[in-house]
Amino acid sequence: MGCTCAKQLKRPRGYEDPVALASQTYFSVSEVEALYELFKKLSSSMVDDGFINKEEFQLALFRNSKKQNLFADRIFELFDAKHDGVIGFGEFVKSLSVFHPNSPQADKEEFAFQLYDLWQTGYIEREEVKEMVLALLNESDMSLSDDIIEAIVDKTFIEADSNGDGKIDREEWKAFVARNPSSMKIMTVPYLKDITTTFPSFIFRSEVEDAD
Amino acid sequence: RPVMMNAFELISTSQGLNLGSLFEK
Repeated sequence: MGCTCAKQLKRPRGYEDPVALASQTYFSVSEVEALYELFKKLSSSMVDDGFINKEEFQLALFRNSKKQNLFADRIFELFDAKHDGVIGFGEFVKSLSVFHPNSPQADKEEFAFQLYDLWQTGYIEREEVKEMVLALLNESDMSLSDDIIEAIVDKTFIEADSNGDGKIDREEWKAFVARNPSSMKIMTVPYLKDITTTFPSFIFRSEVEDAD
Repeated sequence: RPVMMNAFELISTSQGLNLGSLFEK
């Protein structure tokens, strides 16, 4: 249809169809449009190229583009579904959808599992957990003795590694987070539920009416 | 008596995992 083509031509580079993105996520069309306002801000903070690069992502999380952080790196890698070193608008919306309060618990659990499976072996291993604890301590400028760190890792495996093989598989992970819901709090971002009030500027620009 | 947190509870306090900060102006 001529009308649709005209709209596509007007779309900035990298701006995927909000109707299509809404149909694949827990966001409405208006919310996808509101997320575009945020995406524009983040993707132009250093290089205005329509993509969020690693430094722009770090800048948004830490107000510092040079801050190295193991967890921010893992989140970036998971958002970058195409593995091309940058986050496009579609990748941004689809990944954020997992963090929506209405997103299913199973999707959140799977995302968190992949996040913590640093070496992508299909298991969360003891060495990975220890590395993450050390990274957290480093980030917080805290220091704990190796004995205490080992005790924290031991306690974690006693609670999570039900079959005692030294690694946490997906089934064990699901059972563990069911018993420890506080570990999954990071997987829900309450702002995503009222994104249109957080970024209201889209209202004056919306081209598409929500079907719902 | 204080209860020791498990590693994932500790890790979940990382600022690098706090995506809410993307929305804070």
